[in-house]
Amino acid sequence: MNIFRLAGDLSHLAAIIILLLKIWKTRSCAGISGKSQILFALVFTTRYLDLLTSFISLYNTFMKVVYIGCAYATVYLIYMKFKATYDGNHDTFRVEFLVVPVGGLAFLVNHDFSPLEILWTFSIYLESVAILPQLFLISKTGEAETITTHYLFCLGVYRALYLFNWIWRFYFEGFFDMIAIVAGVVQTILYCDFFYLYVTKVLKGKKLSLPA
Amino acid sequence: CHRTKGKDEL
Repeated sequence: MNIFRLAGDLSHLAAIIILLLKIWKTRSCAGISGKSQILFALVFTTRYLDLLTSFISLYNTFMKVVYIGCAYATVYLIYMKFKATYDGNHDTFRVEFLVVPVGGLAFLVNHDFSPLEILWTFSIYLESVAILPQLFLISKTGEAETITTHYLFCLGVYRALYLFNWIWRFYFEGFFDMIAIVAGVVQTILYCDFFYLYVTKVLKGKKLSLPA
Repeated sequence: CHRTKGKDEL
């Protein structure tokens, strides 16, 4: 555990909780892509199956359980409790275009051809693109609530911090995981355009709106 | 490629 890793995990946790609180407090999930949230629930479910097979640490187990629990709670709020506020007309990204190729790639490029390892690889690849329905929704409506942009910013920071974590681990522990690193770089790149808008607009007190 | 058994990263 290093400072980048810990800060990354906490940033990830902050993102998840910001989103849950936003939906809960405003009693609305307008502007949030339910499809992205379903993909994240799928990511955590397929990645953390090792909860059942191996124990790493209390921290590890606690965070995994919290991530999974929050992901399903978010999906529940969007599709059940506050379904009436869900922006289904704009949330039209075709997730099969992500899940099917990612599933195929997980079968072809993995560390070990075993069910758990393939599912872990699937979750890594899927996480790197799971935010696309959310970014697509924002590009369709042309704007995002400020709190939603804070959520996205924390998610992007989490991934960027993990990149620093891997650089650290490579130098000090000789550890590297090519699958995680390549997927992590792709994921971080997807946030770059958003980071730019966040810094130039949201941090200056303006609402994030895209030119028509 | 080098990786520890069991995933310590989240």
